[in-house]
Amino acid sequence: AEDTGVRVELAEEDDGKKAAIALKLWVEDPKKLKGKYKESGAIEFTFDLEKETPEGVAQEMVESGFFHESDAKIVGKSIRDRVALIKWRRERNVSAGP
Amino acid sequence: SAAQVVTSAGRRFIVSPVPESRLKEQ
Repeated sequence: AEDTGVRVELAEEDDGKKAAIALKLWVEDPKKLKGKYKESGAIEFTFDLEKETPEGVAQEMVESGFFHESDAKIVGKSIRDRVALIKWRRERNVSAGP
Repeated sequence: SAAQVVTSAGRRFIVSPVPESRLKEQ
């Protein structure tokens, strides 16, 4: 995935079944952000793979004051990349069988 | 220590310190 300066990782091991996964997001390279970033640490949240969109979560982070509006896109993309990888892994495990 | 932020949509964000080992060297 492209280096966006924002790192997103699983906060707990993915069991491959739950729609809601726990993710952890933090800024690795503040220089890649356009707006002012509130240096608060890692943000942990749950993400529903079926009902939610990465951009929606990014917007909520902006509204909560973690990121500037101009960085919603880069945060959303970072979450989207990680979510795509998790979905890909799940599909691969399903097709590989037990 | 972790802090919690609950958005108007009901989402909960838990903020915790990033382990130094996981930060890129500046």
